[in-house]
Amino acid sequence: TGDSAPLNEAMAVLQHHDAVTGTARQNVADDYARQLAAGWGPCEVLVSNALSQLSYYKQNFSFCRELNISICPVSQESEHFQITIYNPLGRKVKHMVRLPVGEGIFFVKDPDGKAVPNNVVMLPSSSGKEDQWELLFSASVPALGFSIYTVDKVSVQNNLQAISRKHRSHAR
Amino acid sequence: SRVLTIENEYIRATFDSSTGLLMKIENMEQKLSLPVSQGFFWYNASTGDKKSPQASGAYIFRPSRLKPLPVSRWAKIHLVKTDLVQEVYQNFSAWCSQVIRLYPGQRHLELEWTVGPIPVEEYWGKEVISRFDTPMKTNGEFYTDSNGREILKRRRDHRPTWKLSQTEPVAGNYYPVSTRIYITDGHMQLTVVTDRSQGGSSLKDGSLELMVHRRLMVDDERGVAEPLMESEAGSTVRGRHLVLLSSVSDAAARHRLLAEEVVLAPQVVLAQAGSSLYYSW
Repeated sequence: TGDSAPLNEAMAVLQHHDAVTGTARQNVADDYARQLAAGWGPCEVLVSNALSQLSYYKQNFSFCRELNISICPVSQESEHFQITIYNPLGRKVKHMVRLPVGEGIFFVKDPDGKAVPNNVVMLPSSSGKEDQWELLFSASVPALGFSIYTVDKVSVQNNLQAISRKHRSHAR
Repeated sequence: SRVLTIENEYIRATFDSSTGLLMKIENMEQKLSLPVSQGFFWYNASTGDKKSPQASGAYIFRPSRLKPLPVSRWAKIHLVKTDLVQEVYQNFSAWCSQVIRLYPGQRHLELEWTVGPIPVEEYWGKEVISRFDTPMKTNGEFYTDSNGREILKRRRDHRPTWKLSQTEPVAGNYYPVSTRIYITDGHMQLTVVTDRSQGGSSLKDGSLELMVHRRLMVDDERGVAEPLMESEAGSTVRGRHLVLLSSVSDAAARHRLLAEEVVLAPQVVLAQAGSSLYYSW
């Protein structure tokens, strides 16, 4: 069951105690962080339920809380995944989606099934770390609504098969 | 080449390839050009002095000197140019880096900074700022918002309702920045939209600065009884500054819409393949 009340209460506690200014002891600040994290969990369920109801599809939604530091297990490990982008603004927006991925070629489709131009860029690696890649594409999202984009990782084998099919059809 | 540029149909940003620092922003749509030098600096936090025993702390910002020290005078850079993004990675030090990027169709320059963990081995508290220096003649005035609503004019060493005797030339000119800060010479305007509330100021004409991170060794004795000192290695902070250069007449419409997009940003949710039809019952 989704619930926004725990996050609502956690926010109320934080705002009442002026928690964002760093004017609390470390153990109190740690407790604020605990309350926020505990409040966000049931909110994720609430958002998942809302998206299922609006899209008429039940899915195993995943919220990547560490996308700002390029960590997202779903996009990094899956060969096929969906991205739902919700726009809370009262006007249409274009949003550049950036997701950490493994090295490769990707095929991105918009909600109408049309191919969307995308790039995979390599982030400069800091010493001792493996190369990191990010998938970029521009998403268009309606006012107070959402768009669902699908991403497929194109394996080399699939690519060769597609090229060979194309050649055969040209020969015919 | 001595210079390096990233550009889209509206904006061009030029970098000095020998220092790796931003040196110019151009608005090609409005034919505006502004030399801008941007870099990271840090104020050494006061632990109290002859004038006052007040130390810089969570509640109090009180640098020991007027001039901040540069994190580095140059940055190691890495350029990425593709159809969908152009970005310059700047590495200032082991604890301070930034990516300056432009996407197609975007009318602002995006600066994504990463600062921390702030080193404090020498027991100096550090308050890190990002500073933009331009030749704009701003007459000691700059503008900050108040809770994302009204924009208020701020004048250096001045208060509109009483005669100020300025005792803290740096901290006494710092103001809260909820979503944006800007400077203008009456012709063009340089606006920085923030992704979180920060402190900001313009301590000399044409200059604009925002505090991005701080780590202090001494408590300011305002009741918490702990210095603003993260335990263990310390924390790393990542944020974005969105920079707009435009004519004064056009600026308000631009920064209002941009700030809305930052505050009410799109939410991204992922799902792995495989779904079943959902019935509300």
